[in-house]
Amino acid sequence: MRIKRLEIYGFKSFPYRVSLPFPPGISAIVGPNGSGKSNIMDALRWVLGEQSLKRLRVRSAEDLLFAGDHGRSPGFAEVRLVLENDGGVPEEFRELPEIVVARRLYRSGESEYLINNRTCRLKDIHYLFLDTGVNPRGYGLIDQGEVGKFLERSPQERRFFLEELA
Amino acid sequence: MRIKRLEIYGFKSFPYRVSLPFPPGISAIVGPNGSGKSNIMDALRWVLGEQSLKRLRVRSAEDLLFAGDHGRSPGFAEVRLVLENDGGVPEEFRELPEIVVARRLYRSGESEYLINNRTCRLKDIHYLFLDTGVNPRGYGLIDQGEVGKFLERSPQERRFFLEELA
Amino acid sequence: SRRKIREALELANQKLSEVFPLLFEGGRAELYFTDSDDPLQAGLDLKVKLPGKPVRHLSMLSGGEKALCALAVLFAFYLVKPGPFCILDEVDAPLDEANTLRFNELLKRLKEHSQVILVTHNPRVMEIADALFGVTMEEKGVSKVVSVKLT
Amino acid sequence: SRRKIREALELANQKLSEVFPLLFEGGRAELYFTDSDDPLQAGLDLKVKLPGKPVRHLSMLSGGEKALCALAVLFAFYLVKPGPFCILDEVDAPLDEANTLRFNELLKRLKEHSQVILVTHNPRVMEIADALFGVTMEEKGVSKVVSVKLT
Ligand SMILES: Nc1ncnc2c1ncn2[C@@H]1O[C@H](COP(=O)(O)OP(=O)(O)OP(=O)(O)O)[C@@H](O)[C@H]1O
Ligand SMILES: Nc1ncnc2c1ncn2[C@@H]1O[C@H](COP(=O)(O)OP(=O)(O)OP(=O)(O)O)[C@@H](O)[C@H]1O
Ligand SMILES: [Mg+2]
Ligand SMILES: [Mg+2]
Repeated sequence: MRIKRLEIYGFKSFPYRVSLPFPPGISAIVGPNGSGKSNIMDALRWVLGEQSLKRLRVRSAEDLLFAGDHGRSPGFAEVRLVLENDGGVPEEFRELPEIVVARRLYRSGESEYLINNRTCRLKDIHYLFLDTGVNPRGYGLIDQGEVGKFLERSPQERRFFLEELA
Repeated sequence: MRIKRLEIYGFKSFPYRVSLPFPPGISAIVGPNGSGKSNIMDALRWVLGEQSLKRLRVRSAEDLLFAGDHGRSPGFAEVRLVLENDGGVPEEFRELPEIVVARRLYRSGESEYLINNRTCRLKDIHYLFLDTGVNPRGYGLIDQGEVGKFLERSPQERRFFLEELA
Repeated sequence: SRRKIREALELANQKLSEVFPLLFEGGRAELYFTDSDDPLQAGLDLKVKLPGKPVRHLSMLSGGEKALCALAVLFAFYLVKPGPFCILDEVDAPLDEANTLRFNELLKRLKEHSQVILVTHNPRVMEIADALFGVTMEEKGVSKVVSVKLT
Repeated sequence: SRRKIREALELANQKLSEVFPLLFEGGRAELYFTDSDDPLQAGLDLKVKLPGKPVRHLSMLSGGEKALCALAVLFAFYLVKPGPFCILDEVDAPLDEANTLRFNELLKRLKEHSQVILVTHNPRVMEIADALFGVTMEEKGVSKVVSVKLT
């Protein structure tokens, strides 16, 4: 499985739809302080099912909706992750060349998950990724400022990563 | 008051005596990872009377003594701070052009403070710096990785800095 | 005493309103008491306004923005009651090119009041130093220092 | 189950002994169980040996050394069970020039197993990327992205 594209609309500092076509290999996200780089990382964590507001650096789900002074205020926030499917997924998804996972949040506070444009539950997202090694809390996602902290964590907290391996 | 020179001997990764003559203005300490830059900052905090082992990044006082594989193992650790005296100090120090504050730690575990080569207590060091604004815990000393944390601290912790101002 | 703490806050905010726009074009920041009306009990919090951006609470700021805010507050304290020296260990690590140059401006103003000693990996910051101290470990585990006076 | 966890530790240590010397010339590191003999209760700790240096506990390491150790452990986990993608936000900030080049070697090996997406301010790291995504805020408060394919 690999990411073909990440699309963000109305999430944090992105009022316009942006699309990031990630190639295989290494992609570098660059730009000035405060321009929105870590917001892209938050979008990735969010679409993979992240539940913790603290990990998303907000106090309430409402802070995930674009809130700048700019005129256009989109009615909802949406992040779509377009994945190339090369196996490892459950039976019903095997034949599809591409899988699209999406998450939406409306100003009303309602939120929904979608797989290939059909609404589903968070459980279905977890089930989809079960044997692929994808996990928003896993060792594969390191937040800004976290790298030095890994060693400062307690042995019990570090054990969590080993359990993923087992 | 300003720092004329900092001398380090036998403290952390410094088995040989080194001397840093700081000019007025801006001094930059540079060098590769792990070469000893933050150890110099620890030496400064220590000679100013820092008591917390955690702030000095050690578990026991013994870790402050040079412990490398290198043949020469100095019998003690000593940091000397040579200060130019331009007022603000208590009466008995007023006439001296220079004041030298030092701190020593012996392998036996004993430690001593010195002002102008005469042993004294930690209280005397605090008394010396009382009206000069020098304080190892104050807003004037920011550790590596701390700058982002200032905003993450609780309002009660931040208040400490304001008290210093009052 | 209550009066003194209130006064200190007043002064700090005055200086902050001078310093903050140096680091954030058009921005504003203010320190205020929270948790209690009694200055002897209250905590200290910071309200920040950046042009065009919603900053409902400090955790919405980016890594670099947080570092700059903290430096602005520190510097404001310095201007109220300058200490003889200011010691900074890699506080410029999260900053981009443009903010590093603003940080340099701050250092130049700081040096008018105090001696500044800082650790940095950033060549842009080294450029404005009056002296450089190179720390090396030619012999494994043994630190040595070479000093170079620049001005 | 206990057997699986013990096996995972075994495998992680094997990979760590391959990766660690890439980042620290001549160094060694080992993960081990602490707090309890039962793998289902025990915590995970790390022992590090750097040539010529005493590392009695991890807090004696420098900022840059801590970052490199954490990256070595992360990478060892990756080699045991590669995830499809690895996402890193400014993990290279504390590294000096020489260690940045070692980090780049690590990234090149990582990309054989997984897709790597990273945020960086360091031009040395940008050099090895297959694609660059520039994030800007020309209009205050509004993020836009411009992508540049390199290879
Ligand atoms: N809901 C929102 N609506 C609009 N803007 C937001 C929202 N949430 C956060 N922001 C803005 O996004 C900016 C932070 O972006 P981000 O943390 O991605 O920066 P960055 O590019 O990672 O910067 P750095 O290099 O300093 O880490 C803040 O200035 C904040 O005001
Ligand atoms: N008591 C001691 N005896 C000998 N060496 C020590 C002692 N305490 C710490 N060290 C060594 O000092 C090194 C760390 O130095 P320091 O933290 O000053 O690095 P630094 O120059 O600040 O690096 P960075 O740029 O990564 O922050 C460690 O590698 C450690 O082994
Ligand atoms: Mg960021
Ligand atoms: Mg350091």
